Amino acid sequence: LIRQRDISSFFPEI
Amino acid sequence: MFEARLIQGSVLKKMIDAIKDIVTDINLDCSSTGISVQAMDSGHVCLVLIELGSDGFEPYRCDRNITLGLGLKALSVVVRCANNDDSITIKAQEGTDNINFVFESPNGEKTSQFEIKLMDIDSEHLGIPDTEYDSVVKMPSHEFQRICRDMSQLGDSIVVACTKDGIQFSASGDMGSGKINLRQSSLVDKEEDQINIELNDPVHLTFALRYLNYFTKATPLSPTVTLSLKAESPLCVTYPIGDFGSMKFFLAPKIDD
Repeated sequence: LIRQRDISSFFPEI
Repeated sequence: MFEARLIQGSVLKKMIDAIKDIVTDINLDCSSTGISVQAMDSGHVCLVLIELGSDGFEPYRCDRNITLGLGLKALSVVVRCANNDDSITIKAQEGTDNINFVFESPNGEKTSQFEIKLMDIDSEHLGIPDTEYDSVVKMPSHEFQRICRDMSQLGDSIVVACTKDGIQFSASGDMGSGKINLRQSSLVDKEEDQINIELNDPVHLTFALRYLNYFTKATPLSPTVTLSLKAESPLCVTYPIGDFGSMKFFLAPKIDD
């Protein structure tokens, strides 16, 4: 299974 | 009062063309140092970051930090009314809910004015840290566009692998498979034709071609593109905008579960 991660999970929210 | 005049209005047209298939609304964050835009696609798979320094505009005036929310559909309609050699001035008064666009022909004989209603766009703001990438590859932007287009004939995903031998793009599907290898250039006449590969660590990542093909809509902005890769991290695809800005696209890798 190939999954596409949410881009926002890689960067901190400011 | 916010006012920014871009001598080469065609740059704004190209920027909007590059992102209008990915995002529907954008916030222009304007400050004394310039304009920045951060936006994600509706599926939160990719992130667009545009940074334009104030030195790219003449004049540039931003009395107070201001966020201007715009629908890309309206923006796209308006900028299409500008000729490629027109200058474009963006103006916004504090306290109003409109943004103004003024187009001027080079000889000053024709001026056009348009107004767009501002929108209140609620978007999360992410911090993009400086990253030490495993590999940074600079190549002609038309070459990257061609590779993405060709590979998408074969499959939905592209595997990008950087090693000491160069960078390899590969894709496979029901029909078959393909591989394209690029090596660092030795001697080229024009710097923009150069392929430059910086390798700190070998890296191997898989990405959705659909998004890469969206990103290559920015090709008219710059003769070169830079791919920055790091294991288990988003790919960063950077198109410089003149010598005063850049358009960056971040794409989350596909992960085998």
